[in-house]
Amino acid sequence: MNIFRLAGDMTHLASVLVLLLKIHTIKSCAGISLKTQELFAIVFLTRYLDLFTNFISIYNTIMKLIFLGSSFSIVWYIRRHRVVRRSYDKDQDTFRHFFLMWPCLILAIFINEKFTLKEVMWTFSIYLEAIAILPQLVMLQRTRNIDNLTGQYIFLLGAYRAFYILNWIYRYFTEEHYVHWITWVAGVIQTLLYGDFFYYYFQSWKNNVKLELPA
Amino acid sequence: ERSGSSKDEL
Repeated sequence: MNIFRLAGDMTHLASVLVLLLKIHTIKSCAGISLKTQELFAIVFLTRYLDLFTNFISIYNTIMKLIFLGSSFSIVWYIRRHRVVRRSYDKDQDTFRHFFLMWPCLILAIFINEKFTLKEVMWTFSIYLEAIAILPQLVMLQRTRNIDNLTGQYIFLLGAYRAFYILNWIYRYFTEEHYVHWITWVAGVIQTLLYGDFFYYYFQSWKNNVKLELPA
Repeated sequence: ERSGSSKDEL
């Protein structure tokens, strides 16, 4: 494991912890898109089908369990928790997110590294992750006012993607036969989606003002 | 067997 991969995993982990912290301690999910959280839960479920059959390392298994557990508990909190669910801005979160799944599934059936159920589901999760943030970005654009924790959550998610790209570049030059077009193209698209947000995040940080997106 | 696998990533 290289430093970029570790930094990517740690920012990913931090993003999940920030979101759980917000939900658990403030008992609020204001500004958070349930649609995006549901897509992330599906992403992890379909990606980690090999959790018990393909052992890579203790680190890998624990991280997979954390991402699975946290994504499903976040969805549970927003949908079921007596207090938290009242802070959910349902009217601002209208993205028809399940429609995003069909193109991903069709693409995964036709463009994959191997045509087996596990491999197609894994590829599907890669495609779905690339666009899973869209409902959240649409919601941000609508509410415009973003509280600190929500801003940090999305910033950390974007940082995770950026570090993964550096990790791929590093691995390409240091490992033999490390070429994965599917993950790379999907990963770059995913990272580009955060570009706009990053711009405004850094602007507000530089000028020391509250993060607000333009209408 | 290829040495680099994307399956060891999360």
